Amino acid sequence: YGLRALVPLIRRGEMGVEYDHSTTIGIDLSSVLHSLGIDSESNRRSRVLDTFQSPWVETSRCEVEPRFFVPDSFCNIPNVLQSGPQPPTFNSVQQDHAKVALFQDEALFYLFYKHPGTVIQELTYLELRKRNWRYHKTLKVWLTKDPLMEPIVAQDGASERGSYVFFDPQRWEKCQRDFVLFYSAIM
Amino acid sequence: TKAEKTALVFTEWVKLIQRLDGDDETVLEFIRQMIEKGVLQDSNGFICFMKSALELSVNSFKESDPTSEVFIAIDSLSKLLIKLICLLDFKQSSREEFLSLMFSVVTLVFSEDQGRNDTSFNERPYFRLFSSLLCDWEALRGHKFVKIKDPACRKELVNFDESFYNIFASFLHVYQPIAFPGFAFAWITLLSHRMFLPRMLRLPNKAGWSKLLLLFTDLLNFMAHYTKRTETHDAVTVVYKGALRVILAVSNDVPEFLVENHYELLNNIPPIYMQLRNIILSSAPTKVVIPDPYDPNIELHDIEACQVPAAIFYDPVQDLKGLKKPVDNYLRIPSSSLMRTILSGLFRTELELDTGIGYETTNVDVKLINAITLHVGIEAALEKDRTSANAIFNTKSSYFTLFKGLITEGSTELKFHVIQAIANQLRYPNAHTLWFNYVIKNLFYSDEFEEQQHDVQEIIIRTVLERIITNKPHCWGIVVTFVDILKSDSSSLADLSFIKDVPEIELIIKNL
Amino acid sequence: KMPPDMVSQLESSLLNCPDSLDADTPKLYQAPLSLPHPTSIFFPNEP
Repeated sequence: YGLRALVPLIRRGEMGVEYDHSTTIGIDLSSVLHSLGIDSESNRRSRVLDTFQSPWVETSRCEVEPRFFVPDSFCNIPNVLQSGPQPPTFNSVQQDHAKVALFQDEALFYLFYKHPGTVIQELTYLELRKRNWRYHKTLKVWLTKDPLMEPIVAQDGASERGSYVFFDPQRWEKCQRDFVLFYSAIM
Repeated sequence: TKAEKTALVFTEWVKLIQRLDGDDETVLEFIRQMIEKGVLQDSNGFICFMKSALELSVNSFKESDPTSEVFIAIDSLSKLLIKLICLLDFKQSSREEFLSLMFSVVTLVFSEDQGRNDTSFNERPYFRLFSSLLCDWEALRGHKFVKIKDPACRKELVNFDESFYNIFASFLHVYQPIAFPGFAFAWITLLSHRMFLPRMLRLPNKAGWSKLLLLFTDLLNFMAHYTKRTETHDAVTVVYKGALRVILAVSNDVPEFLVENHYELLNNIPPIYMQLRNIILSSAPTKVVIPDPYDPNIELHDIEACQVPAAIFYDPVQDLKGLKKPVDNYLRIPSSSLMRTILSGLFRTELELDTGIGYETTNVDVKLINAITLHVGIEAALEKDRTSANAIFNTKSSYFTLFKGLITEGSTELKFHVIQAIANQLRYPNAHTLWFNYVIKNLFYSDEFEEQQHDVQEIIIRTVLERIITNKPHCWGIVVTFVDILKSDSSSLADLSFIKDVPEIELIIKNL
Repeated sequence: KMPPDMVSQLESSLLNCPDSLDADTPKLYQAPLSLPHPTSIFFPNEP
């Protein structure tokens, strides 16, 4: 019950006694706290349990949908998307396709990035192309020509240099960039 | 057969609910017909339906292509059950009875499945059922069940909400890892589920805390049972890592739960899990400001928070067994006969295995010692408010002499566990920490232990030091106490023989 | 000591441990526009 009992904790294997240090004196918790989204420096306490994915990092493979509430006033809104006094219904791709054309660019970008692998992602892709946006396969961003400047096509006709407007999904805004565009890189 | 007929009805439901939104009139009509046409007309009908629907759903999970939507049937069953809680007529029986009946059928199917399949039992479909029930209930209960148009039904559901979670917790208690090891990892994941744990922590008036505390003690109990000093099974170590993350998250979101239940939680943690113990004891209420414990000018009596007793949810008095009277009588009128009564009540009738640091068995009732210690601390803080500080900050007071007596008369083992119990109360700034800081320092400097003094001092240093050599977090009260002892000029620690005898410790003390 | 059959049950539980996908919110009825669709492999596949 005295101090000698602590020696194997300080130096492994002392006195012929072996403890699992990771569970006795423990570990540096900063990486565990980070994996939980807990910022141990700041006093701001975020609520991590509301979006807790799993007790183990290895099984926390994806975000989980937190508790949320959609007020009625957010649903069944009449007189939008040319729906007249009835709220718009989205229950057939043919009819809905027409409605997609009524969305602003940002709404299309949102639907494209938020709902991967779904019908709406395909429809927004088609609509954005109609509006002369092109999707860059490697950069994974949408871009369109800067209307004020004609790009210069390269000798080999495989690319062009010019000024383009990109939509940046991280900052959620359009930004202008000079860029060399390879035609094979867009779709 | 009847089971096949009900399976057909359930299959129809699964197809329907994938094509229509749950609130669609057709869906409600389907349920109404299930009730009117006798599928769910009474408990037996419901049990038969529930059993065959669940078995069908579990089998469909087992037979589905793992890359497909393996949980469609399970999710459909969950949605149906939540709808029934809303739509059934609960004049004859209550929603509580219905939910308990439902979970009982799940338990029947679950335990049959686990018994039949043993190690090829798959916990995932049952996990998914519980998880989806939590999600579907959460979707319904938003803004006090505002989606329920019928005011009477809405009011009933608002009142039922608390029971939903507590009944859910009761059945989770049935599935605890010691009872169903084949469900252990699903169980821990359910305990920490984002639609369950935050809810149980935040139900009004801590209505979920009792059941939640029971679940956490189930988890710690399982770990305590199967944690050995060296050959702990890997799976148990994985359980430990999960428990650590969950308790860290609780400590971040609702530390009050750990603060007010620290006594009961510690009764179930294996003593070698020192960091986990520190995490629980380092928790502090969100609103308490923690001064820098290393500040050399810190004066505990000047800290306002040290005048406020710590809130306690699980009252240790319920664990005092037959010693409540002798202890309370001793506090009122101390006597050596009462001390003898208390001492003799602390020894176990049989040896107990324990995974401690430096010991593997206990002859004393550690839980009872913890209960007495905290109880005396609570009473001391009350006494201070009732009479005066001098009534308890006084080495002649019965509150202090009770500990001194236990340590003087007790075996080394008893000394150790009493001092450990006191150290467990050196937490964030509160009146108990303040008083136990006083107790442990006066025990350390007391010259009334004669030849036992060095033993007592060594145990105190060991108890405090083991909580400091552990990785963070460190308990504020422990650090403050240790700085006090280190800083004191009356006896430089490094000269004490029991420290000089152990070079590693001497080095640490010198550095500190 | 943990009995052997308990060890194997615990290990099978660890093998089948549910992950965050298992714990995600059930999505039964999906409006036609949100139904799965084979979009280009170059498109982002995580929200």
